Amino acid sequence: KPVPMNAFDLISTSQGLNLGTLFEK
Amino acid sequence: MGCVSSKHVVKHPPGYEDPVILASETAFTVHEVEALYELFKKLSFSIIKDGLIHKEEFQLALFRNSNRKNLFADRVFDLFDIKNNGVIEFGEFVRSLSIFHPNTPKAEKIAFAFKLYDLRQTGYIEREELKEMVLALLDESDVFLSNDIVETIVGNTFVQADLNGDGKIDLDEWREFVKKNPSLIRNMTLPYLKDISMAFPSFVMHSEGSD
Repeated sequence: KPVPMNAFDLISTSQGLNLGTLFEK
Repeated sequence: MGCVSSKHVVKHPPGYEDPVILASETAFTVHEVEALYELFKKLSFSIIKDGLIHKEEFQLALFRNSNRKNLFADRVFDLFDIKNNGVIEFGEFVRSLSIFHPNTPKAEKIAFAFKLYDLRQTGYIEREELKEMVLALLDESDVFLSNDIVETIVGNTFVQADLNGDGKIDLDEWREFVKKNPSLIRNMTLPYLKDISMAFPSFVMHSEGSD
């Protein structure tokens, strides 16, 4: 697997930051 | 009979704010704020039925599990909890979600993301904080990377972002970094918010404003 370019790219994929889930019924 | 019909008496929980005022201070229209109230009610009555969003209710909505601990969800909750009293009130919910509205200026989203990642609220994203966040992300995603690789990723990030080389990322450096890597604030925009009144149309039935 390629190492991500930067740590924030990695962090921004956290489920805890995916607020779209709040809108799922 | 002289009685006032109880169906017109609308009782709101503490922290409820007038949608007209909230709309004037956020990216939402009055109807969108009313629609958000439907979502807010759903979340804030999911476990503790008091019309306030508690951490467990927030976790339940995000992960379908009220006990699931997550560093980033904790940070989002703490930032939404503007009064810092352990719960998210309706006004706080709307004001915070407004940051995620597609029409909200990028500068606000960038500043919010910075606060999110500045775990200890020192005004800087420090190397240790960044490493802690990377480890938290790896833990949640069940991916294993050796300490050397994690150090390399964090180190590379600092080479790119810490322009003055003082070992920490300040807001100006963060702005520059996001300018070069716009995907970093992709999760600060929720397209759902543009259609919120379609997603929660039942507000029309309950809205005081529709009387």
